[in-house]
Amino acid sequence: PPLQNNQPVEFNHAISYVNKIKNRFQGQPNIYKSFLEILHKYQKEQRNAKEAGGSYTPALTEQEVYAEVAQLFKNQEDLLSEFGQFLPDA
Amino acid sequence: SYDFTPLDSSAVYVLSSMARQRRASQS
Repeated sequence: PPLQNNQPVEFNHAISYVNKIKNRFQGQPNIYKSFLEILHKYQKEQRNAKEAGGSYTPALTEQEVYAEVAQLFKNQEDLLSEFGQFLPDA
Repeated sequence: SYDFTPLDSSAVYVLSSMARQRRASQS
């Protein structure tokens, strides 16, 4: 989807965060890959819910996303707390 | 570095839309 110019703060923050994760887990590509999978799962659930117009409850809540990422980033407190800045209702 | 793969770009997209949603719900 096209990126919108009127949201540069969130976009720049997301770029720098993704870069940070990539660098941190350079030697552990599976961790980075799992993180991407969690994000995509979340996005898919959100999309399903949106398309169903309220008649579908996402199977993955923000709390569950946070818990999964916490498991993944267990010794990386800074990455986890920064992730919390992205999550709605974290 | 900014050598992003399409997968990275989609992660950026998800994260920034999450942050937008968060901001919208706070304001």
